[in-house]
Amino acid sequence: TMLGVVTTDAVVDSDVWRKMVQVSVSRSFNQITVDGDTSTNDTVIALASGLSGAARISNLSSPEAAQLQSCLDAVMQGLAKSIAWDGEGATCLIEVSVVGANNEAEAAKIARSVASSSLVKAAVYGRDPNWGRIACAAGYAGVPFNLNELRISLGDILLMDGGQPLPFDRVAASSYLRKAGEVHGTVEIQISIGNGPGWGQAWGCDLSYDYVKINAEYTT
Amino acid sequence: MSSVATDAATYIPAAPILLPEGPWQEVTGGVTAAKGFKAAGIYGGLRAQGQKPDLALVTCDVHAISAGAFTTNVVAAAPVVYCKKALEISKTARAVLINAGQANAATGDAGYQDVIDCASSLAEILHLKPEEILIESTGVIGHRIKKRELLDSLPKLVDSLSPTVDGADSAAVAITTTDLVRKTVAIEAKVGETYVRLGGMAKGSGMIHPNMA
Repeated sequence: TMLGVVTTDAVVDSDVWRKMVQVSVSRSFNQITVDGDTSTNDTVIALASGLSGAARISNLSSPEAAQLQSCLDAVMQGLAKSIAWDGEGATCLIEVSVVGANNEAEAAKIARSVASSSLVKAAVYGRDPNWGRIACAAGYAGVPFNLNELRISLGDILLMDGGQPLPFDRVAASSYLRKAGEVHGTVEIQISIGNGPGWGQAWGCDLSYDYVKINAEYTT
Repeated sequence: MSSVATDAATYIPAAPILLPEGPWQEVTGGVTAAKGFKAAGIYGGLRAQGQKPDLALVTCDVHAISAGAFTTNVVAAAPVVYCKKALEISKTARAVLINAGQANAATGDAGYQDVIDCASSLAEILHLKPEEILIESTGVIGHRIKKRELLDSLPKLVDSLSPTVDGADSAAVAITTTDLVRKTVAIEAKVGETYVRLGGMAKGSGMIHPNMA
């Protein structure tokens, strides 16, 4: 289960605030995954006291609304990433970035599909730069794209381009994954699927033996 | 059974918060960083093991504009159903009460009545309307909350409210379950011509694949 409480002293109308919160949730908490199980209790409550003395935000299209939305995105993404980082049994955070989609929603869908893949997660734990599993998870996300435009990088290491696997330094790529695991750091997976303006991210973690151990012992 | 959390760091360390880059500055304070908010976290005897805080409260000095996003799981926990109704009734809220230990999910009518009882008791202590109290629960699914322990702890929880970093940190610890770190963050940024603050806390480690609306 994930729970969240967000507070602000910004001055904002109710309908604007409620829309902002849903947008930020979609860009943050709804883009994390640890084990693919959606809880019965997931909740985010966001409260705005209005005590900052700032001008009231009553129009979602105003520059001030855009500024507040960015701030809300940042806070929720910071918290969301810390949940994925702290995933049960995890040794590292996985950040999947997708560019070139038709829109933000499609990019986000592909990113979460990759971050959710048990096989991708297990490969990261096994320090296996398995571009095939990444490509597979992107492909079944439900978003059509041209395979010939698929490009996949792991950190700075390009694994696939134009839909073709590339020769790469497997030892260096495996080392990148191992080092991230040793310091509980971040593994970055970058995917490009075309030339569209859509960009999105998702966050997960690797899948270790400890995940099974923890949940075999935590009774329901 | 209840005790006050005096040093949240003694229970679990702070999470690394990976804030995106932008025109904001990270500040201390978590949920209490913004003006008007207080928080507390105490041990109320709800956890099955240990004495880590398990009861958190966040309050606002004024009627805060409220919003929520909730699981779309059809088997939604009683607090989720309650909060959705509360947000339909009122555009503002004054407090969020959170317990760890029992999720109060799949607990039927009895579990829903537990939520009503908790909200009503806290509303009475804070001199608010029940719908101004929002409730979140986390823990073991299928178990009703330990209501007697929770209700008995409310006076001490309210007395512990603080606008400080310690208040925010103790609340952030109290909402954790299998988490290894507490998650709290706050930023300050200029919106229009005025600096505003946003802060937050979260919990989560397993059963994580949110789809909230």
